[in-house]
Order: sequence, then structure tokens, then C-alpha cells
Amino acid sequence: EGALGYVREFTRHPSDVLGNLNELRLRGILTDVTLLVGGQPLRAHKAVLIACSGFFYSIFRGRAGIGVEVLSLPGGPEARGFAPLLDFMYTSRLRLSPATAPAVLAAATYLQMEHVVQACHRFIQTSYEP
Amino acid sequence: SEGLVATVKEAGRSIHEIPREE
Repeated sequence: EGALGYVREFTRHPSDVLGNLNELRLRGILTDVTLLVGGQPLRAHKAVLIACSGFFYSIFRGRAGIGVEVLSLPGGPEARGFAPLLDFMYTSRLRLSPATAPAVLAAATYLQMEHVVQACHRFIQTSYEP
Repeated sequence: SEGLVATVKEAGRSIHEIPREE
């Protein structure tokens, strides 16, 4: 009564959009960069990378990142640490195990994904408690 | 099988915030 207007909020929208973006990634649709991680090529969307990682934000936000189609990360993370982060970017789920956590932590630090770094530390602390 | 995967919900911010245009 007397409201100026109505807003319908679709609360599933963020996860539905992300799910579709992940499907586009898996099918190579509109992926615009190939990341060479430990020699393994991984296709992704720059827009998703820049939205999720401070490292990629600093690389792709400037003009220097415009023509980049293949990006190798020398001295960067190993694939077993990077791949779970790329899946996290597209699914919001980060798969961790005591065996992979240190590699994921190293990759998240390199990619400047501070919130994930904190989550990895929490996981490592709890999984190593006696 | 992959065995049991325990899921822990993280309610806090997940990624960096891109600064708003000054």
C-alpha cells in the first residue's frame, strides 16, 4: 500500500549466472585467455579471472592486458594448486584436502585471493590439530 | 569412490572488491 514500486529479487540469480559461466568455460564458449600453469593449458574468461583475483585484476585491467591471449605464469603456482582455484572462481566451492591444501594456499597467495588464503589457513590449522 | 566430502559453509566475503570508480 503506498509503495513507490516493487522489486522482485531472484535470490538464485548469482549462482545461476555462475553456473552458466562455468558451462561456457567447460564448452570453451567466449573463453578469451589460455593460462599455462605448470605447462598445462587452462581456458578461462578474463572477466571472471579479474573479478576473482587481485593478481589478474592488476594484469588485465590495464591496456597491457588487452591483447593477451596466452598467459604463462613462470615461477607461478603448480597446476594442482591452481586448478581448484579456477573451479572455485566458477562454482564458489573450493575443494581442499590435507595433501592439496599447501599447493592451493601457495596458488591463492600468488593470485592475491586473500579470503581464500585465510580459508586455507583455517583448514590447515584444523586438519593438523591432534 | 571419493569418500565422504564434508562441506563447510563460508559466510564471509569470498573475493576482492573491485574499487568503485573514484
